[in-house]
Amino acid sequence: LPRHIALINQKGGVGKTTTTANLAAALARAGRRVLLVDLDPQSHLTMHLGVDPAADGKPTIYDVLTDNAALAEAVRPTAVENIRIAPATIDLAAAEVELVGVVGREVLLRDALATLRADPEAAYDYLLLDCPPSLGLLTLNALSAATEVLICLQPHFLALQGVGKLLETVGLVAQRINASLTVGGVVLCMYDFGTKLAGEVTADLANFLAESRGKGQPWSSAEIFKTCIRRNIKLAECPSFGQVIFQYAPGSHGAQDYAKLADEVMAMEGAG
Amino acid sequence: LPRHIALINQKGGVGKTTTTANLAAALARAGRRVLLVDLDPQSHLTMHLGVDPAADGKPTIYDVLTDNAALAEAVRPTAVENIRIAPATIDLAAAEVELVGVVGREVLLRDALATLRADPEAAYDYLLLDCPPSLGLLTLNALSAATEVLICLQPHFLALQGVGKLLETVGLVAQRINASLTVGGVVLCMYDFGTKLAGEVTADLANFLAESRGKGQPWSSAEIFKTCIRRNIKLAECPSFGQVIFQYAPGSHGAQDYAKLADEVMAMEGAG
Ligand SMILES: Nc1ncnc2c1ncn2[C@@H]1O[C@H](COP(=O)(O)OP(=O)(O)OP(=O)(O)O)[C@@H](O)[C@H]1O
Ligand SMILES: Nc1ncnc2c1ncn2[C@@H]1O[C@H](COP(=O)(O)OP(=O)(O)OP(=O)(O)O)[C@@H](O)[C@H]1O
Ligand SMILES: [Mg+2]
Ligand SMILES: [Mg+2]
Repeated sequence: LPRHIALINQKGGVGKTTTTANLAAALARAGRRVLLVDLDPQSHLTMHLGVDPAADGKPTIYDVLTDNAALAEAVRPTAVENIRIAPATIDLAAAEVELVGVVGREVLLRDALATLRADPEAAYDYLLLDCPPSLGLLTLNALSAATEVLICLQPHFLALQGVGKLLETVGLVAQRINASLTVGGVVLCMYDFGTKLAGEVTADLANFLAESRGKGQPWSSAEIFKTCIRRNIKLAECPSFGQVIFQYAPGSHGAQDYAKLADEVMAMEGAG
Repeated sequence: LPRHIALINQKGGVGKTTTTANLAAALARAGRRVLLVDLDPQSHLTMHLGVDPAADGKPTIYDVLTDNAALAEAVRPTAVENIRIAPATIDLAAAEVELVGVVGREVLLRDALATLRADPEAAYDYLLLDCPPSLGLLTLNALSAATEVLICLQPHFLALQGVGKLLETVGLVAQRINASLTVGGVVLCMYDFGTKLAGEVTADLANFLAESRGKGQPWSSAEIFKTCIRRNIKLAECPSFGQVIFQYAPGSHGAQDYAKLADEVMAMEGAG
């Protein structure tokens, strides 16, 4: 069964998009077929993969959510083998308000994915959902469609503050909409090894997760991934070329770290 | 007349909150009376100033916008002389949807500020509005209430992409709601001097602004502030103590940079 992973954190600028793009690329290099869905109106994942949704006139995620367009029609290939994407456009920013009165507005993506899976051409092993910096309707659609959540976190104080609210939201979706939703783990991004702040925040977070072990919450078996994604300017440069790190700087720390993260993510396969 | 400055960028994690807190502190050190309004449901500005909105039972910004509470009631002192704050709570996340049908929902804050100004006790020289990472209703309230906008920008490719849409939104608010709104300037945050990316993004942005000179847009006289805020871990550490940089590390680069930025901002006084 394909894994549906939502990359979330309502704190802005913590590495969600960078992780979605480069984790996808590392999984694809290992032979996994990856489908990406960009749920952020900023469309940064779409840009990162060098895709221009306006170029071919096909529907985008906005059309799928607000106009019942078929998800299969919105999926495009990318320059990376084994990666396809359903791109976003800025129109998506209006979706939350446009869908206020729509019945079942939180599960529109889940249902669109169900029709996609009926199409043998559309087979994939991993679905990665890049989310905007909020816990609104778009993120709720991702959580309703996901089998697991990866929390991207910059090891800074402000970023840590929102984790409680984030887990509360995951808990509500698991309770009311998607019973199979679990937290797969926390990915530490933009890790500055030379600072004591990173170590302190990591320790705080590890304690928090340890305390919820065995308490039957969706995050009760979540851990911090051993691989930290180190701060590395090449990761910030590659989106301007529409490339992933393995195309732009295959020997960099960024490429090494995302390859190792993918190994940890793949090692969880079958643990269902 | 007091200056009303909105710190905006829909891109997450670019330094909006850090700049609001520390620019306010530098202005306060220079004797300016500063009022802060936290418009982000994450309430990071509120935390940064060590304020706990639940401690005193007074109304918050959420109550002002959705329940007609008096802004004067929501304003609290902070540990920093000359700085007061109207704090946010997570409830604010519901405001956008709760206010969908309300007439004039975009100018609720502007009108609340008008009643505050009638109160002689509440006099201030600067109002700084910290915005969430979106161009939704909360940011629109800030733009409708502001006299000028400071765009906080991390000199990265992804952060640069949204500037066009940001200026488009500022232009619409200036055209339809707030004719006096202008873009005061762009503050470069988390500047890594050792990378070529920062230089390239800065040059791109400077060209863009130069091309709009004299075209009668709200940003036609905007410049990039000469002061770059250098990346400095002390700026990421101080919020965990509920302190601004001048309390936590007065000799740091962070303190120097924000003091210099405040000098540039104050030098614009009277230019209105
Ligand atoms: N490990 C890293 N080292 C250096 N720069 C990074 C790293 N990861 C991400 N970046 C850069 O930091 C910025 C924030 O990352 P990114 O955009 O992926 O975060 P995000 O959580 O998706 O942001 P948003 O909340 O706006 O969606 C980007 O400019 C990105 O290029
Ligand atoms: N100059 C700097 N040097 C180092 N760290 C910084 C600097 N400025 C901000 N930070 C840290 O980077 C992170 C992002 O900054 P901040 O929270 O101020 O951005 P923001 O734009 O307000 O984010 P959001 O979009 O989530 O509101 C925070 O953890 C902050 O402590
Ligand atoms: Mg993103
Ligand atoms: Mg902020």
